[in-house]
Amino acid sequence: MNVFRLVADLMHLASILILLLKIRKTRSAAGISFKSQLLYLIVFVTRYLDLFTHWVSLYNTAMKVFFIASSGYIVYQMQRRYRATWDPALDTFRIEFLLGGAAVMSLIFHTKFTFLELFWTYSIWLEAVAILPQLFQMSRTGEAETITAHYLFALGAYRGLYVVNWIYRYATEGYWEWIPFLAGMVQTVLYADFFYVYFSRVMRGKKFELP
Amino acid sequence: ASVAGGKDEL
Repeated sequence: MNVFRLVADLMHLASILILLLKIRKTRSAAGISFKSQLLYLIVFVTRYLDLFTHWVSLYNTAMKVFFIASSGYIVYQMQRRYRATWDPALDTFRIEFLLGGAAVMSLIFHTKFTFLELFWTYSIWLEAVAILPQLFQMSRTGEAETITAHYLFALGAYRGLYVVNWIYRYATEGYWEWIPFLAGMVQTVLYADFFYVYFSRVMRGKKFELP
Repeated sequence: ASVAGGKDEL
């Protein structure tokens, strides 16, 4: 564990707490892409299949349980209590391409052809693009609530900081894995426009609006 | 201790 990974994990934790707070406070899931939330649920379930077979630490297990449980809770609540508060007509990104693309990528690029390893790799590739339905929806509406922008910033910073963690681990431990590195880079590039608007507008107290 | 294959990460 190093400071980049710890802060990254805490940013990830914070992002989910901010999202739960947004939904509770505004009593609405408006502006949140259900499809992105569904993809994150698939990402965490497929990545943490080793939950019961591979013990790392209490920290590791607690975080895994939290990420699976919270993403499941959000997907469930968006379909139940908050079903009427968000508009599926705005959430039109075709996630079949992302699900299929990640499957093809993990079948071609993986380190071991085993059940757990393939699902882990699938989750890595899928996470890289899971934000696309959310970004697509925001590009259609052209704006986002400030709390939603904070949520997305924390979520994007999490994987961005993991990229820094991988560079640091390579320098200090000689540890290197190019699949998560490349996927993390892809995700960070996809976030570039969002980060630009976040830093230039939201952090200066203005509303998140696309030019 | 680090685990091979990055499985100590989240």
